[in-house]
Parts: sequence; structure tokens; C-alpha cells
Amino acid sequence: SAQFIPPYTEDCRADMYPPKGPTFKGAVSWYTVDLDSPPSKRWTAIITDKKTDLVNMIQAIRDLANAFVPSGRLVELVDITLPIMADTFPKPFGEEMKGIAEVSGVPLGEVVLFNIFYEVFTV
Amino acid sequence: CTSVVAEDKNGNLIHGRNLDFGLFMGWDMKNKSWIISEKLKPLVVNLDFKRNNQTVFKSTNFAGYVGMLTGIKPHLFTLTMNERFSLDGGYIGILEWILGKRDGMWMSFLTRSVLEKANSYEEAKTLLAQTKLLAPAYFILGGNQTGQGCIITRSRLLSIDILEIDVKLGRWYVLETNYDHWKEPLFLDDRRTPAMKCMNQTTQTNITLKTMYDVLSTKPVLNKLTTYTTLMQVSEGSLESYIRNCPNPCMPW
Repeated sequence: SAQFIPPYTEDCRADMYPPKGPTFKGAVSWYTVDLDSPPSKRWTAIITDKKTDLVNMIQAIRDLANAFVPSGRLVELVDITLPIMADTFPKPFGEEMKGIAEVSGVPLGEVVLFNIFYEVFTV
Repeated sequence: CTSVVAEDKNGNLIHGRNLDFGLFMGWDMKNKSWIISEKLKPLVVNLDFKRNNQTVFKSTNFAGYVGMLTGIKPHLFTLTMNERFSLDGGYIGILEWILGKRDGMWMSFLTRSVLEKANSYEEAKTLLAQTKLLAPAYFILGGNQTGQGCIITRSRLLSIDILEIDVKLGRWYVLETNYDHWKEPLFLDDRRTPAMKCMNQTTQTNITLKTMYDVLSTKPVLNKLTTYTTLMQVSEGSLESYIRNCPNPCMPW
């Protein structure tokens, strides 16, 4: 039972495992990342599988940016400036992001933004 | 986010976490959900990083994100990170980086480097505590021996505090949400109290991956921002993840 006023604190749940029911949305697929392969190639299999979902998520962030700056300048700024930043990252991260951009078709600047979102989000 | 490292009666370390993300980034009125959180869920993947066909470490990631937020170095240590808010935040680190001052590490690149290169709990703890960062963070680290579980509270430059498991003091688990453990959490976002209530109710005798999952399934520890739950057991070298939903009524965060 959950209290019907915020913060909707529940009694401690029990027997939720193995995961099932309305709080379980699905299992998670396994992939291998081969660290012996070139950085720009090691994410290819995963991104090929998840390309549509990645493009959808990036589009949602783009929509959010355009909601703040309707002129689209903010997204333009990301697409122009952040690719430069990719070359400043320690190896192998910049190369891996370039490989992800190439396979997914997402602009490199937006892949970089996704990967530095933790630091950006503290703003 | 909520991360917990617990030691059972046999000295096994169990590490669980809810990854909550997408706050204030667009609310879907119709579905009563956060837009970005829902877009991230299909991107959740488990990764097995291999070299010479041997597992180096395993992680739960969002596809397209090359850093690490949740990972295990099988039989050695487990690592998760939670967001820490501070005025001396990431935007300062980014500005320094852009201006050419690049002696700090991007948080998720550090966690990946630690999972890839560190070969013990102590080595990982030293790297996480002492490496200069671009943004503040909480690192939650579990080892493979009794007493090896800690919360490292980091500012950009310093390790502010390390809280360790100490079974003799009755502290058989350490739990971190997104607030310094020596301060009260924001009253509007107190996930710590219900989580600790459920951990204490579980007791050290009964803590297992299953009962850890129960704690991480209890509202508001489970909330509308929760994208996935990961359970890790270092002695088994096991990592398992589940994509989550929070049926109404449910806290937005």
C-alpha cells in the first residue's frame, strides 16, 4: 500500500524478485565491447542495434534545447563547438565518440554533449 | 539515484543501485512521466568489456555513453556514482577545460579508467578520492573483503569525506542518494530515510540480492526518474540489471 499523498512512501516491499509486475519494464541485453579493437569500431554492434533509440533520445534533448532557444542557435552552437572538444579528451574517449557518431548518424557535437551531460547538467 | 553497499553475515558484499535521471527535462502530462527518462530506458545495456577475450570489467550503460556510472571488476570491486550538486559545479570545470586548463578528469572517464586499470578496492579508492575532477560527485565503492564498502564524497578538487562500512559499529551497509551523508536531505526529496528504514527492516541476516531489490523497489526510492536497477555481487562476479517503471501514485523524483 502507498500513502496517497507525497512522497507516496510505501511500506517496504517484499518478494519483488525475480522482477515482475508493473514496476518491471524489461530485461537488459548483454553486449561485448572488445577493447582490442580500434576505439572507433568497438561500439559498432551496440549502436547499430540501438540507433533508433539513440536518435530518438538525442532528438528529445534537441527539442528541449529548442524550447529554451527557439531560434535553434543553441543546437547549432553544440554542433559547431563540441566536435572540437572531442579532440581534447583523453584517449580513447574522443575516438570512441567519433565512431558512435559515424555509426548512428548523430552529429558528433550531440554525441559529445550526451557524454559530458553530467558536468553540463550541474549548471 | 540511490546506491547501497551492504555486507551480509558471511562477509559477502552486495552492491545495488537505482539510476535516476532526467529531472526538469520535460514532463509528459499525458503519461505522467519524464520525457528524457523514458527515452533513456530503451538505451540501457549491459556491457562485458573484454581484452584478449578475457573479461576486464562489466557495466550497465546507456548506449552511446562511453563513460561508466555502474560497473563491476569481477571478484575485485564494484563501483557506482551518484550526482552531487554544488555551486562549485561542473560548469566551472568545463570553462577551465575550454580555457585550456585540463588537469581535471571528466567524471565518467575516471570511473571507466578505474574499472579498466585498478586491480584492488584500495587502489580504486585512492584513484577515486585523489583524482582532480571537473564536477563534484559521490562514488560508492564495494570491495571483496569484510568492511570494504564506502561512500567517497568528492568536490572538484578534494575528497571531502569517506564513510566506510564498520560492522563492529553496527554499520553493515552504506547508502547514498544525492546529499552529503552528514547533512539532512532536502525534505522534498528524502529517499534516504525510507531506504534506510527498509534496509534496517531487512537486517544484515537477511540481506541478499533479492532483498536489496525489494528495497530499491520501494517508493520513493523507486520513482518516476528511475530508469534501471542494477544488482552486483563481487564474490560471484555477477551484474544484473532491470529496466524500471513506477506506477501511479509515484513521486516525480
